[in-house]
Amino acid sequence: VMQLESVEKVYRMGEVFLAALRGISISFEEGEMTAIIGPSGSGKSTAMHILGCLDRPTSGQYLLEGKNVAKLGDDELSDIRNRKIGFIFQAFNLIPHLTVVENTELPLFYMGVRRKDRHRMSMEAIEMVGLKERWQHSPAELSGGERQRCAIARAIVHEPRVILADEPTGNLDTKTGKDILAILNRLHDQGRTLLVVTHDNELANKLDRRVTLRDGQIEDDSRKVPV
Amino acid sequence: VMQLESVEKVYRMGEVFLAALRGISISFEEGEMTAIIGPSGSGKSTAMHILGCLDRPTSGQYLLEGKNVAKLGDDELSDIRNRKIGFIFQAFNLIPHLTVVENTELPLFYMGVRRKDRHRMSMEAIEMVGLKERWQHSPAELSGGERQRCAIARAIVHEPRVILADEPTGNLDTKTGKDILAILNRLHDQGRTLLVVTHDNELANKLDRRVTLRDGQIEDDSRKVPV
Ligand SMILES: Nc1ncnc2c1ncn2[C@@H]1O[C@H](COP(=O)(O)OP(=O)(O)OP(=O)(O)O)[C@@H](O)[C@H]1O
Ligand SMILES: Nc1ncnc2c1ncn2[C@@H]1O[C@H](COP(=O)(O)OP(=O)(O)OP(=O)(O)O)[C@@H](O)[C@H]1O
Ligand SMILES: [Mg+2]
Ligand SMILES: [Mg+2]
Repeated sequence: VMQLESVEKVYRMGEVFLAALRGISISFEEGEMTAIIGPSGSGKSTAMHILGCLDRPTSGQYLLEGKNVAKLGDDELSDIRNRKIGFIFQAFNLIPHLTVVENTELPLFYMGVRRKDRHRMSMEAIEMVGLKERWQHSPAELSGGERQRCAIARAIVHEPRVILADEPTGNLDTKTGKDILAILNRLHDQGRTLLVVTHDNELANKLDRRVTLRDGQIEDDSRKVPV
Repeated sequence: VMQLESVEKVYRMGEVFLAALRGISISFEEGEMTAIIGPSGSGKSTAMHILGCLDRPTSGQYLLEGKNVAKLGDDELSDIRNRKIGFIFQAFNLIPHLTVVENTELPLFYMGVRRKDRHRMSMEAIEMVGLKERWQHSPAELSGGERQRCAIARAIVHEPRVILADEPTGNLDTKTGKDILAILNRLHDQGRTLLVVTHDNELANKLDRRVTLRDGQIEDDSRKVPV
């Protein structure tokens, strides 16, 4: 369902060029749950932003459900991004002046869902991540792990077919981390496609497949080695 | 060296009052390294902000080196905060328009250290956390774990006597996390006092002492139980 072909990403800072991804070719099947691991700075978030249509490659192709993303217009791209993909950001990226429930409703708002349904569906997602008592807090009035959980609620509320989770448990205690993993597993059981960037090796080893990045390249892919 | 007596912290949001700390009494000795653990939302960061003189309790006393912090003037408070304490924030709190080296130099700048020495000491701290090749990047041009490491460099560059680390390894891979822990251990060996909030139970069990918070109260303190 997602296919990268010789994708490169070069950041430019003034005269300096930094290659964060140096030619990545990989495909993810529908319904697969993959862990993406690798050292800090190896290119995981950069790859996730390209897969989530939040950034474009410097060169190479990205085929999403067979369509070349580079050839899609802005409207079609944001339609795919808002409807089909749920993105859990490593830095949460919550809107500061909106409350937990208003942040969580955003994907539904873009899809034109009615107010009453938006509120009901958002409160369900908020309850699932254990944040019910904080639904009216703004992000500054939340703990680190509570902000992370609000970001998770917002990424799953519209039941997207693809969920891209960038470090979804980094700020959570073991028990809360397990609750979040149970939610992701349940979404996977429903046939959704999941990519999870994680530094938690225990979590990474439990998933169907494990891809290792290093210095902007794929160092290892557990699916390639026939078991 | 730090003593909390019946400290409460109540956040007020409009008409709603939320007690994040409900009467905490605890003391930390000089040279001790303590892990602070507990579920997401249990009050760990709130306690760390009070210990780091970044926030004041709603009631109760905080004695820092025997002095009642509530009675200190703003100048004396910021002097203690800038010279004696190094704070690693859970959300990093880097200044967006400053580069890695400029962010790291900040504590030395407040202490009036000369430019040449500031630069040299900052580059040493930056090299220690493995961020040398990124010293001129601004925070937006860094990965999540690189931002975390810049926040760590900034907290240790002025060799403070007390280091308060709020989740210092949440965004780091295992190897980089171990490098950071080695730095914290080395600082501890030099006689400094460390408090480390962490969700990593393996790390927490390695430290001299482990304090558990739950719902704004101390649920457990490993130092209290004679071994
Ligand atoms: N400014 C604020 N206004 C209202 N409530 C707040 C504010 N800051 C924190 N809280 C609440 O106080 C409680 C304690 O927050 P704190 O940040 O200390 O938790 P924590 O133990 O650090 O959690 P985490 O492990 O998720 O970082 C949380 O439930 C949070 O919602
Ligand atoms: N906007 C940018 N400009 C310049 N360099 C950047 C930019 N964003 C990221 N980088 C660099 O690209 C490299 C890859 O970054 P990326 O965020 O993908 O890493 P990561 O694998 O997610 O790391 P982490 O585990 O620390 O989150 C990093 O070394 C970083 O310094
Ligand atoms: Mg990242
Ligand atoms: Mg916290």
